Amino acid sequence: LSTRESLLLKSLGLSAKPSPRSPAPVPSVLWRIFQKREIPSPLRPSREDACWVEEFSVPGNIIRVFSDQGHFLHSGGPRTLLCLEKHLFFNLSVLEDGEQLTMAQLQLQFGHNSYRAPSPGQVFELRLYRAPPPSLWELLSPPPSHRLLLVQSFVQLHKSLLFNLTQVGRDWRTQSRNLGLVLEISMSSGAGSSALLGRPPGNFCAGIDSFLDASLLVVSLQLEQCKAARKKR
Amino acid sequence: SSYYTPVMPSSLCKSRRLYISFSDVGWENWIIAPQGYMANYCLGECPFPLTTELNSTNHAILQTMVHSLDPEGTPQPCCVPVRLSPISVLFYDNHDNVVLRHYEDMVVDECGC
Repeated sequence: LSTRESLLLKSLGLSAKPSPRSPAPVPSVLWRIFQKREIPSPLRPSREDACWVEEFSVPGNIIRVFSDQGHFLHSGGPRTLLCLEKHLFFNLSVLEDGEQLTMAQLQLQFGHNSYRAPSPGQVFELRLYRAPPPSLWELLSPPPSHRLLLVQSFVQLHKSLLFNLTQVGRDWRTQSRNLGLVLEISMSSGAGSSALLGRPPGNFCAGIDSFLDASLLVVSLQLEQCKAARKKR
Repeated sequence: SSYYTPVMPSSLCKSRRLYISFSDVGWENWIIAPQGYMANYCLGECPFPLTTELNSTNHAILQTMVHSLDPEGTPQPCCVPVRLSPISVLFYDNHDNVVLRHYEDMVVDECGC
């Protein structure tokens, strides 16, 4: 039976029978997409469309949500406006050769349940860098500007922040180039920050410390399985 | 000389329902949904003359004729899936990632000769 089982699992694109050790909760977006496809309806998209992810308007027949395997880097210290510094790493080696990555979306989730009224002039700044080689992390903090991927400032911290990392995800298909990201959230060193200096970071970082987790949703297309099948009678 | 033996309707080529519960095969701890899979299969005869319900190809019609003339040398046409539908499976992969995967042509809806 185990030989047959492994052959069947292989045909389903699995190298072995999974035995989840720390199963993450199922992201609600996947539940929604799954349940929508379960509902038989005459309006069901034609088979070719079945390789199209309507929710993200991209081609794809596999959607994976990768959990972050990175760790927190030191925060605070000489750069007192820094609230959060974390290495993010997503292992995309599970994508098979025949798969085309069509979308990668980073989600940062926070656990606060209410919006805090910001202090006057309090603006947060979020930066994402391509991570330098691990041996240089300590030396390169913050990472050099040429590694900066995006900067976003915000006053109100939402429960979830989404970033399109499709091009970065495609680069990561080459494993040697996948060193992950460095996420930094700090007080913007703008007008109001001087009034905040001198206060402990925990004070003006309130909200950011409710950071829960980061995950990467990747949509990929396996052309083999989306080719037109035998002509039907 | 050709001969004609009437066939009971239940033995004609058609889809046979078979539901497999993932917990029966020990997959319930990594497959999140659905609970099981319609592993229908095609079984039954394609006798001469082929009726329209049997979804036959022109080739199959000829083959039943030849089979009726030479039952030992030429087999009956095969009973195979002619309409299939896809399924989506939500599961944990070997790295504890949550995966929603779409598999084409997985459930046999209709059979034919």
